[in-house]
Amino acid sequence: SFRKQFHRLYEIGSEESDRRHRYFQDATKRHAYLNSFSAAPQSARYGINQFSDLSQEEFRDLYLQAQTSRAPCFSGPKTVG
Amino acid sequence: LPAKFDWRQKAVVAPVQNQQACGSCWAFSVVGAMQSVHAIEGSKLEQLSVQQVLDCSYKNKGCSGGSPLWALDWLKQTGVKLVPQSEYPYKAKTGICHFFSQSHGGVAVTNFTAHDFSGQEEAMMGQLVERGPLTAIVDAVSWQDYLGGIIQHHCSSQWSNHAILVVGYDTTGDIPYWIVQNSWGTTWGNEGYVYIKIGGNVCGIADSVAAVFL
Repeated sequence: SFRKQFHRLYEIGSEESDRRHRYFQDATKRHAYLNSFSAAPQSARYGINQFSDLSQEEFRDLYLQAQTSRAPCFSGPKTVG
Repeated sequence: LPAKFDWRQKAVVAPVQNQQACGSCWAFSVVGAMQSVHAIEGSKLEQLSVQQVLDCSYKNKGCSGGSPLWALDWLKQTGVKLVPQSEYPYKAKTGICHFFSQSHGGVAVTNFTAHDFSGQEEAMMGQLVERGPLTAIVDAVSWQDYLGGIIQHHCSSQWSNHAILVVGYDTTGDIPYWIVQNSWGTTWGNEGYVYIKIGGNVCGIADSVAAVFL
């Protein structure tokens, strides 16, 4: 159902399919861990989405490419109260 | 400050985009802020060219990554006018920079401010209301698995790796949160948006925040 929902074309039994399946299983373990911190209704929920068959390295290399630029601390007027 | 504020309700925030397999979040963040400020100043809300920033901002590395502050610095220094997205469409690949004549219409950055608001997120709320949507960088490692709700854990500060656009906040509920537009399409998160707890610099959202002036 994941392949259908997210239009994945790799064939079952292929090397790529096996690798993606492994990453998918890793993702479900992460979801259990991430969801264990809070069950309050408004809290973040983690689960299967379009990135669930990517390894964390692949995800980082594709989507987490922003460079950090340090900025000076804000020194404007305080807004206490 | 109002208890909640959302620039989307003023129809000055363009729809969620999808950067696809290209590390262009930094360009989407900057262009998103420019589009909104342009609309806040009375122009029609119009999507501007992310591809132009991606191809032409030489201080950055196109789809291999970049910094919103370097892009803003380039826009300010060169006075380059961003053309509409329709004239320079997004391809999710770094390409050759297309130049336009000075007489060609477009939107230019005249200035920008960049600050670290860690420990001062209320002041950041003030900037959002006063200046318009803000570009920011965050730690988004755990966002690979995000489905919805307010992020309060699993997010570090000072390890930023992703650029986003802060478009609003809501402090009326039990957990005050930022409303953040991402560039991973509408099927991700809350129809393309993510909510981050206000206070504690969750995900490093206050580490490096910029407002643009046109």
